[in-house]
Amino acid sequence: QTLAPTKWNKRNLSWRVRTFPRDSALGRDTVRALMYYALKVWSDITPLNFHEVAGSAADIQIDFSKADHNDRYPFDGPGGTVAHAFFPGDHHAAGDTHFDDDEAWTFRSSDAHGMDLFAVAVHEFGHALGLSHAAAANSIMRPYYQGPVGDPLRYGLPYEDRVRIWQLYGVRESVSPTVQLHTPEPKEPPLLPESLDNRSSIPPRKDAPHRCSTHFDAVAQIRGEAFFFKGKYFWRLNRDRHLVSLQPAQMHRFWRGLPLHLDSVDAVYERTSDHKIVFFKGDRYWVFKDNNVEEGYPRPISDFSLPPGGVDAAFSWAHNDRTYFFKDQLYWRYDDHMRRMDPGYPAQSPLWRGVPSTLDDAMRWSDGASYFFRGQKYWKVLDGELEAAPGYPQSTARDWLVCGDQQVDGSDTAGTTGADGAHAPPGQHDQSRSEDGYEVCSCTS
Amino acid sequence: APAPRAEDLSLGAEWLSRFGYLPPADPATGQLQTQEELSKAIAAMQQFGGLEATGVLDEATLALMKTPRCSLPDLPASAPARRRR
Repeated sequence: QTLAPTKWNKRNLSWRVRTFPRDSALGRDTVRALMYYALKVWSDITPLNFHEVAGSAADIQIDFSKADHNDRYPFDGPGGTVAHAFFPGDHHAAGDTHFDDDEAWTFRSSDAHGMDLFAVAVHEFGHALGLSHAAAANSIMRPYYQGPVGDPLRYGLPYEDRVRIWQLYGVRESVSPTVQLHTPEPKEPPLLPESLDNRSSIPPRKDAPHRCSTHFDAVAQIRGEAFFFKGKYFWRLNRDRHLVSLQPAQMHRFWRGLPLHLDSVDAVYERTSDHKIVFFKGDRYWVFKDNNVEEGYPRPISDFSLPPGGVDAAFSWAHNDRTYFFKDQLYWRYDDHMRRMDPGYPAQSPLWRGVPSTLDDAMRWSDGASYFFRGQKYWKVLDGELEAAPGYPQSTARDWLVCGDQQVDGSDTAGTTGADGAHAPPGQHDQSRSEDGYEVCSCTS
Repeated sequence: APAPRAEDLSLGAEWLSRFGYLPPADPATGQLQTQEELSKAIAAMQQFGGLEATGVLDEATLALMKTPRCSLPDLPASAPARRRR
């Protein structure tokens, strides 16, 4: 280590490929996937988390440039210098990483020709995190290009480089020999070229729950869309209440910054005061801006003046813009704008007649009504009412998750229709089209 | 080893300066390097690059200088090549 080490003081770092190689055989998706994996090499073993963003405020801006590109380190055409990166720090270029666009960037090609983009990116991100060049023979931080380093999905840093990055940031819990934590990796990071063409044949994940025969840990309306959480997965419905996909998505891959060992969440809601999203698990909570966790979380739920023990459900009632927390037979009313609990709580559940006193979760929906979920059923309370609408409960699987009656396990509410005729909400179809084996997907953007 | 050609020496000195083995050439005085300083810088670069530290600009050293690499210096500009790591 020949330079005084500089390092990031924060653990969640954003990145973005701002400019792509112009006439390269590598497509943009491949370049982004390689950047993802090259960063993942470092985040796998340290407490760092990387997430891709679209805006220009990314911590690590990645550019492919030629010759003089206004940073005092001009490139020199093919060969010679091929890339560089700026160390962490307060200056605006800190962390930025530049690749020489005069090089023939390759991926999974033989040693002979081209410059392996993944290998060079791992090296440069070492600089972007604070490492300088190393003389050690097989260190990735040797200054000279040494050819491809193998499959990005299986690459692991040489020991010398691990020790040096641990000296800067410490060890990620899951890799520390002393902490026995089962931390399965989110298994579906961005795809790499070979598998791109058979992407559609990915079999549904073995351990994924089935949406038609489960109850949910948490349900939330976020930015007008409905999210149903179960274990480490979630289903998403767009504003028209269309299920985006029958297959659940991996919670950790979308909600960036949740600890990998978190195997489920207790409750989720969108804060009406600033539209940030709050996740609860046990006595801790996380606040997300968009789908990235904010710095400084998790924090204790005592911030809400809630007692230890966690919450079962949380939602903001449109009628009075208060946030309600539920635990066992009790509920609290919280003012998110003033950030304080209203006096006189907890109170005995339920506040809404006809709604069960213990809940899995609750949410407000764009129709102004509130929905309460428990087991495989849900109750609807019309806006401003204090009583469940007649004809409820109904089957959550059938009315929200596109399950046919025969798929819905043990539901005793099949075939009844709510007084408001909302048995099969608009846009849903009784008969799930997935019967004939096709994916039922809708594009949300 | 055959004596290096003038252009190799000039390439070598510029390269050594660029990657932190020699102090940046002073634009005003053109700061010529003494043979001894040049030799120390070459030895430091050879050692960092895994070559035998002969201090002589031989073929292997010139070849390594032509290998594609990262633009960042190997040593901080302020650290003289002779600093013991």
